[in-house]
Amino acid sequence: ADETVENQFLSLTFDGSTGLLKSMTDKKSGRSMSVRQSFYWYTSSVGTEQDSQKSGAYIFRPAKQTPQDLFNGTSVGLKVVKGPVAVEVRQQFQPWLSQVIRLYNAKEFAEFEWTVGPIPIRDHLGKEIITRFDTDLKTNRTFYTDANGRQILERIRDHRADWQYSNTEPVSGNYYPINSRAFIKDPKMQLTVMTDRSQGGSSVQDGSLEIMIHRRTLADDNRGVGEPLNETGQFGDGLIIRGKHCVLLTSVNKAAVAHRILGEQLYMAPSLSFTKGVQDWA
Amino acid sequence: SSSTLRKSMGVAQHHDAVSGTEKQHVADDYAERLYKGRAQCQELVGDVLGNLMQKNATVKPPQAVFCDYLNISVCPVTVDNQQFTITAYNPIARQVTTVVRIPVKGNYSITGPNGKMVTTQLQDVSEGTKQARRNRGNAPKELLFPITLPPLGFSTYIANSLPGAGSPPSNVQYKVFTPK
Repeated sequence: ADETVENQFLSLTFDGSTGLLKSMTDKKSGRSMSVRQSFYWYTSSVGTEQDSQKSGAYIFRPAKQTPQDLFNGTSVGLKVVKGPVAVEVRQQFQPWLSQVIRLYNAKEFAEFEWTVGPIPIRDHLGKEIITRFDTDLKTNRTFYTDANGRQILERIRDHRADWQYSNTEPVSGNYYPINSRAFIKDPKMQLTVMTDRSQGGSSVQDGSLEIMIHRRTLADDNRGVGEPLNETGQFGDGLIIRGKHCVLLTSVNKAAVAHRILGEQLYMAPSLSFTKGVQDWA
Repeated sequence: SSSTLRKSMGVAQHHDAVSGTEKQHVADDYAERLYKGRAQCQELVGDVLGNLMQKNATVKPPQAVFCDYLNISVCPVTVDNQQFTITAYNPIARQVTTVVRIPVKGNYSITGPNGKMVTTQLQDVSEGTKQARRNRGNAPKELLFPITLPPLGFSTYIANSLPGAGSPPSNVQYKVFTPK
């Protein structure tokens, strides 16, 4: 059987067999949306005969335009933790890739916390890891990203407002900076993804929203760095990245209020400090 | 030099400091500079909080500690002490309610600034957290609880360890799905 977790605002249904997110429901409007969320990787290009440009620190250039699914095809080993403060759904996609999806009591968003890395490179392939939400929204080649957390800009796939666009890089040519949020929508519903750091993302297919969360390349892109983007970190085997996406599913006319308020709270989150012992001053 | 946040800065504005478009030894240098700026800011904010608390205190409060690895459930203060306080500062000009997650060894009661007990949730840390923190910490549990903060102000919550025998029964349900 499928597993459904919910709070006052959202209901998330997970496929009982695979453990992947299957649908989301905005309980206020009662509208549901089919959504599959998984992780994928693009192979970093090391250049072709026609074009020697490699994927590296400055350049994102995938070798193939279709990413490979990091879901192993069987199950993500779903584990659900239910308590009075939050409900957690824990998923393990790979030994080096896991995710916890949380619904907090009385919070409008779903929190997707991913832990990625160290990205394996024994196959000598650079990898660019993305998270992708595939929905049934009719988005008509259009998606939205923010500019420095302020103005929301409309992006149209394979199109530029200012010049004739030549589609030589179907994926990376459609990637845009995401500083705080990106969203897709149809006339009724809007799926908004709030990021906790600047990332890159796109909508390569209608109804789909992908965001790059980690990358490790093995070639220099010849733009001045002189090194591949291959930070090995404190333990010498590559970096582990942990971050969050706060996902809102709302009706279109309520979406802006929801993501503006949440955006402010994420950008200016409370700072925590601790002291040991409890004394009179407390 | 650390008497104002304008002097104690942990900001690197070149795009190289954010995007990875720099050589590794430069990345290491940025990391060191950011670390130093962050440490100075933490010291300053700790002093300011101490001054604010001292207004109503009979004794000087202990120095506030910031846990840089709280995102992977590593915080020696909450793991190694029977009693501790959590102080949260809200930089937004309106009231905010959010959820705090801290690593612990056992169960704790949390008392809010109004003297009332707060609902808590004690649960096992995830496998992803265990992998991510490597050798930085080994707290087996996390304690979740909601906090409410005033506009542009702070609230202090007090944690007291609950002995095993007197500990309330777990209010968390675990459900594991096995692949078909």
